[in-house]
Amino acid sequence: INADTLKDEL
Amino acid sequence: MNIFRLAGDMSHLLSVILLLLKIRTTKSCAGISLKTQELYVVVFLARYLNLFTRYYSFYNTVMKLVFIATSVCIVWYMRFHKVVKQTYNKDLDTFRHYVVIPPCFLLALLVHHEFTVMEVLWTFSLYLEAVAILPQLILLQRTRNIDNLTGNYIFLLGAYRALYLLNWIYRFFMEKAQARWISWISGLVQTALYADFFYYYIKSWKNNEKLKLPA
Repeated sequence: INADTLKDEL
Repeated sequence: MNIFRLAGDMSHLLSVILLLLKIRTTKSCAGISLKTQELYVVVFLARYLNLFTRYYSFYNTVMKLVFIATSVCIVWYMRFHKVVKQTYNKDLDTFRHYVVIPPCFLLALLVHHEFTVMEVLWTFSLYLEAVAILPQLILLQRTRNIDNLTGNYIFLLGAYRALYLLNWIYRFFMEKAQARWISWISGLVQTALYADFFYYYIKSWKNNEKLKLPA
């Protein structure tokens, strides 16, 4: 999983 | 998306629906902190700027729009609706919420993953969200008669945070997601703030009594 992990969360 | 994350989002969504329902049907916002609601508007606007820069999913986009729209709507009701605004406990809602904004922003400038506008704003929103519930918890403590809707609203909001913690644990182990200390610690702090409330909420529920916080 890339560095943007958790960025898909709200 | 795992079950904890989905349950967390649904709990968050439900909390907002419940609050709007309370305001619209009872024409009252008694017990609700305008300060907290205003902080949420700032949180969502700062965090969901990535709405314009990156597409994740239809679900993600819709939820972001819903949270921005509903938070603005709630503030509008509390400030401008001619009946609702008269029920606002202005004298009890005294937490000076604007004082938490600069420290959160400063912290985001100092502690972040990447020094870009979007990343700093994202981080700022995490720090601000962690403390945004404080005015509401303080108001709650000062409210003599906490109505069920208000109690349930805060419970759902806290449940959302607790479920997100489980979601992170799940993602860390199951998706081999890398550690995200900023999100985790601010999320942990945020959830911890609800601990006291949870204790009294569950106690009153078990004893079938009305929710009352000790002064």
